[in-house]
Amino acid sequence: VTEEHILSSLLQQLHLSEVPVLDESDAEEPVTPAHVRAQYVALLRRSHGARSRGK
Amino acid sequence: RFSQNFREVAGRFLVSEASTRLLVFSMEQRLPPNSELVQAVLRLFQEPVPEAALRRHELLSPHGDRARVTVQWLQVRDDGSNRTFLIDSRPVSIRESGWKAFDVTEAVNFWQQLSRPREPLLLQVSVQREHPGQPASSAHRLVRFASQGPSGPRQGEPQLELHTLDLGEFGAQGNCDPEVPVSEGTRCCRQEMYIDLQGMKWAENWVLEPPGFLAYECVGTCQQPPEALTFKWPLLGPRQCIASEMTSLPMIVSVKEGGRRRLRVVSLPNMRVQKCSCASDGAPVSRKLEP
Repeated sequence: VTEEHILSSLLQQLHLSEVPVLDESDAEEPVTPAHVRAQYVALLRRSHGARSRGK
Repeated sequence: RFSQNFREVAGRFLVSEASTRLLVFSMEQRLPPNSELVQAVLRLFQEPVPEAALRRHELLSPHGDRARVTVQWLQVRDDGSNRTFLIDSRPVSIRESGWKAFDVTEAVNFWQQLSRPREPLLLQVSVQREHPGQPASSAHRLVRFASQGPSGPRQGEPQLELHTLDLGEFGAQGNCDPEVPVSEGTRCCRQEMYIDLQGMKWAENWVLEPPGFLAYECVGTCQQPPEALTFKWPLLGPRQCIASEMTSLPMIVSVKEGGRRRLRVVSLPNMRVQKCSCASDGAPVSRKLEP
């Protein structure tokens, strides 16, 4: 897993062709909505528990 | 089918030119625990054809003296229905006799996927015309294989040969021991590798979670099998330490939608190594058994 690999996978998931340009106001720390955090924790739990069915 | 000129015509299978035998192999305790099946070979003994029959054949149907032998794996489902999967097929000459080998590795792999160790392996062997539709060739009728006998092993009885590797010796060893530095002699293992996302310039203010993650990597070497296999896969490479199971990485990212900033969860596939194994490049990959 390399830095390029992570970046290209993230761009692909977001259907972006390049890293979004963020302006000043985006730099403030946003509050993470509860439903977003819940979804994130659920995925995290699943990815730590899930085993792909490979050999 | 799909032709503008002809209407699709469905046919039914009325006449079979094949002689088909069902071979049953008990598999209980045949595959040692913690082992990997490398190859499975079915050996059938083709009985010699009597001279008189050969001469009669030549007179009656001179069209070639070969037949096609096809091996299929037979699965009997819980509802009593069954389905077959083509495993191996090749022509044999009616003039030859002796042991014939067929690669049935995939059949045993299918059987393993059932996870029913008490169920036998069912192999359906059929002998057909070498080329369907070949005019008046009856060579296939002269091909006979010695069959399994109800009363114990007999001369020439079909044999199932299983080549396995002890994973204790030829496999990976799970996670690396963090106390021991990885060296030439280290056996394939999963080593911790931390990726610091906060250290990546492009991720600033864009990727909010996680700050970093354990990606792991597979390191070390694998022991090579000594034994020459019956069927050589031309492109088979040496056994290497590879990531055999991967898992995804969820993230919380900040995106702009309609001029407003929103937080979203995305999941990047195949980002973290879940398991390392020893495997060879070029080895056939068996089909997954669909329900």
